[in-house]
Amino acid sequence: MPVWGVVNQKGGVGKTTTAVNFAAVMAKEGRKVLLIDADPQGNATTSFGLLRQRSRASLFEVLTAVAEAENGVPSLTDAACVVAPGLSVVPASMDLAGLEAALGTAVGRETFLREAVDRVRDEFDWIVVDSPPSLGLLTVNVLAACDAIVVPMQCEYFALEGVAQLLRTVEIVKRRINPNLRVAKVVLTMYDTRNRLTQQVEDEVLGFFQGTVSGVRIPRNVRLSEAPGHGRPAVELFPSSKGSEAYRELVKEVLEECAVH
Amino acid sequence: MPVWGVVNQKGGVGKTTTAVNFAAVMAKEGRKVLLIDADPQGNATTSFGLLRQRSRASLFEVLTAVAEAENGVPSLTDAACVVAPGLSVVPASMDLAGLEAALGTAVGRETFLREAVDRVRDEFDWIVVDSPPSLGLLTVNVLAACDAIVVPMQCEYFALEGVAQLLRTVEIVKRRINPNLRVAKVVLTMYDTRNRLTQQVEDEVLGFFQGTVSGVRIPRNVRLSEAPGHGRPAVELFPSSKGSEAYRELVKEVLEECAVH
Ligand SMILES: Nc1ncnc2c1ncn2[C@@H]1O[C@H](COP(=O)(O)OP(=O)(O)OP(=O)(O)O)[C@@H](O)[C@H]1O
Ligand SMILES: Nc1ncnc2c1ncn2[C@@H]1O[C@H](COP(=O)(O)OP(=O)(O)OP(=O)(O)O)[C@@H](O)[C@H]1O
Ligand SMILES: [Mg+2]
Ligand SMILES: [Mg+2]
Repeated sequence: MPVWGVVNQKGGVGKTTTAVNFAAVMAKEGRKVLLIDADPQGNATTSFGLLRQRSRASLFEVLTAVAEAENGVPSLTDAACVVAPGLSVVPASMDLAGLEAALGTAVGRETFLREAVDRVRDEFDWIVVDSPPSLGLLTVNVLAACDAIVVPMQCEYFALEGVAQLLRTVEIVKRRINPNLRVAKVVLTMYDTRNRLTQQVEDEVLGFFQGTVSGVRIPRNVRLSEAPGHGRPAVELFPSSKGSEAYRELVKEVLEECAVH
Repeated sequence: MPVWGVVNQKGGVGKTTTAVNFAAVMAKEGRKVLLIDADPQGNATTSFGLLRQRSRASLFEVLTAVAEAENGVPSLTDAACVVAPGLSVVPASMDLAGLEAALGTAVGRETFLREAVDRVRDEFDWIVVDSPPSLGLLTVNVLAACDAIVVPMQCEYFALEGVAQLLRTVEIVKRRINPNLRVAKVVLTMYDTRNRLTQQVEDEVLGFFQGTVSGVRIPRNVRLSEAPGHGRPAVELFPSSKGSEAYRELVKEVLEECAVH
């Protein structure tokens, strides 16, 4: 059962939109999916209309339980909310922003999420993790816990700037903490063929990443940005929109490749 | 001499684009401006074609010198590169991403930037600080060092989500570290009148922020995203573009309001 992180420290490139719709389509395809929101902003949490309620356990409590070597309660499954058939979400909360301060010097702080994931991974067919726009402790935890990452990239100039930093961090985590880690997919998002810059950046990204760039382009599509306001994924609310079609294609591509291995 | 931070933990909302073009227009208006890049991604640094060279001092060395109570060398002025008449930029470097780990437990870690700014503020008419998409130590440093903040906001659903978290952090910094701190301007960016969501979010933002929302809307304009590839601000390269016009209007609005006070 694959554990995939959606990672890119550049802000606003479509990490949450990708994580949410990818997970939702996987569940529609009959897989049992866990979506973990590891971003203190909690956008994946609100994409399913889940309020970051104090009363329920969130990812912060799960990681704290791992850090304090308690009996591992609450686990990720305890904290997960079922949001659709075959799809559960572990909500984020604002406390996560304080993780670095709270657990920043604890032993093994980089692998708390991995410990929590390893305890529950047999219960799911796919685990997807949304991450914050930074390369701090939370993102390192995501890289340590995952088998592979999906890198959403906007076709903008700054996207190229950030890739070198991201790959350097991936290499370090791979060397020191998680030898299995690989970049499974680079996905071009908010793709707009009318924009000259899109073409230029696309050519550079294709040259740089060779075969890992998905053949699917996620178009700029207003339905994708409208859906969070309704608390449901776009692939559910606007299934025939261009954005939803693209995410279904992406999942199809991924499942075909996994079947081949 | 005002010190303004450009802050919003939501990623990709136009913080760097606003900081860079705002600073460039201020300098064109004859002010002596310092732009500080406090984001480890270094997008404001590359917007002026500055490579994050190891050889030159960057913000990380300045903050480390403050932390280690050295003679304050290098200062912000030592690290600054003159990029246009009346405009200097203090570059960011990748090391900044390690600031929380490196200085995270040092005494006074939240006010290193303020100490560095206070030493040089008399040399400039305006200081503008670009910040990363997070509410961690770097952004707290920015909030502690500034008199006021500009909050760029995209008219998207997630923009509303993040505002409450941002204002909570501003309140805490104001109460504990920087009583002068205020939200000077909220600026709506990538504004697209054809998009229904834009109107909805705009109404909510106007209701929430009342008078602090700028009357200027920064339109979605491809010239703004093309300029970084050329290493110069859009207001210099494409002065008659809609994006550049809007940033000139924004500076005009700010200067008129300052003159009134
Ligand atoms: N293909 C798309 N077309 C149109 N809008 C999109 C698309 N993908 C994402 N968006 C919108 O763009 C904004 C940024 O996307 P999103 O929040 O998913 O990015 P992110 O990388 O998760 O951001 P952050 O770095 O803040 O976590 C959101 O308002 C989202 O609704
Ligand atoms: N008004 C605009 N019209 C079109 N494109 C824009 C506009 N403002 C910014 N952009 C582009 O959108 C992307 C995001 O903007 P920018 O990098 O300035 O945001 P940011 O908030 O600084 O991001 P981060 O959170 O990663 O620091 C960039 O590629 C930029 O060139
Ligand atoms: Mg996100
Ligand atoms: Mg930026």
